[in-house]
This record gives sequence, C-alpha cells and structure tokens, in this order.
Amino acid sequence: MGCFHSKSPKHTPGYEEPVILAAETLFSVSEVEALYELYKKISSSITDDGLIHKEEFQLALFRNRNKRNLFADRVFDIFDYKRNGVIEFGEFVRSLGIFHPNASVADKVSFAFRVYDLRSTGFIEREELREMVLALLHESDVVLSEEYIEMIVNKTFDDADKKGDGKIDLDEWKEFVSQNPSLIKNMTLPYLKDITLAFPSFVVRSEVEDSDL
Amino acid sequence: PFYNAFEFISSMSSGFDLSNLFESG
Repeated sequence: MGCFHSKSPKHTPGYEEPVILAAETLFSVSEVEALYELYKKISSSITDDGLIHKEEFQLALFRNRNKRNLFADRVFDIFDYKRNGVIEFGEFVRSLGIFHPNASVADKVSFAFRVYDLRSTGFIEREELREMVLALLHESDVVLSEEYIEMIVNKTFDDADKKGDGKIDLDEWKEFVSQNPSLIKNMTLPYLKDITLAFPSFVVRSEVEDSDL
Repeated sequence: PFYNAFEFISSMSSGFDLSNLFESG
C-alpha cells in the first residue's frame, strides 16, 4: 500500500482544472483562474461548501438572498446543467462562456430560448410569455392594463409564430431574433472580454502560463 | 411603449442581467 500526498491546494467540490476549462471555452487559463476567485466568493457567501446554491446566486445578483425572480431561477437552472441543485465550477465557467463577447450568436440565441421556454417543452408558449410579462411587471412595480398585456403578447406571437400553431419553436425564435437582435443584448457581458483587466482583484498568480499552452 | 413582449422582458428584467455577479468582486 502506498501513501499518496497531493500537492494540489484544496479546491471546491466539482472543481475542474483551468487548463481543461480554458481549452473548452473562450477564456484563457488566467481568466478561468480569475473566475475561480469570483466563484469561491459567491459560493461561500451563505453556505461555505464551495458550491453555488440558488440563494447565493440570488444574493450575488440582487444583494438579497430572499428575492425570488423568475428569470434568475431560469438562468440558475440552465447553468445547473447537471441538475443537482447547485452550480459547480465547471458549469459556472462553461455557462458564462456563452456570455463572452466573442461567443457564437447561435449559442446566445439558444440560451435565451431555454430561459423563455419556462417548462422546457421545446417551445415558448403563449401562456409562458404572458406569465413572464406578469412576473416582470410584479418585479418592476410597473402597472399595465390587462388589455395592454394581451396586446403585446398577441402582437409578439403574430410576429414570431410564423407557423401559426400557437407556440414558438427554436427555428422561429432564431428568425425572430435575427430581425430583433436587441433581444439577445443581455446575453453578452463586456466584463468577460478580459476579466483579468476588468477585475484585477480576482487575478491570482497562474500556476500554468497561458503561453505554455 | 413596448410592442414586443420579449423586448420588454429582456430590457427590464434584472434577473436576466448577470453583470451584477461581477459587482460581487
């Protein structure tokens, strides 16, 4: 029986090597390491178990752990692609990669579709769209009449549901976004262009030089 | 006024604006 001593520092559960994550995303190794510092900060904000729970995600977004928000819930669930109720580091980096300014538009369009496809049926249905508008009104304290809500939901469906079957599929969504590119503007985070410059407090000494890769 | 429900949502929902994650730093 041998005795194994790891020289690696203790990492959070679900930790993945920055070299691997950098190879799979648009981030450099040092940027992944900077994201790890951010990840550790968020994941230890309430429960210090090294995993991002939904309350911690909400706290980071809203400075309020109890603020429920339909869209934050959807984004959390999509980041948590392993569906184990927490965002692991690899999920965090790969998902944020879609928000990189240089990430493909197709990935951004697909991600936005999944946010709006509330019940994961593969379609955005009229009732889901109405539900999202109502949730947003509740969030913003804006008051709109029932008639106005019906009008914008119907108008949107008239424009997007080209097949006229009462639901918007991914192809219809892609077409609709191509005509309304502002719909995915929140799918790009300029911060990610060079996170090590934007957030010098996150920069740590890289164990692997990017130039070595 | 908005005539596009998705534009209304994407423009106004703070839950779909992840830039705040970085303010944590």
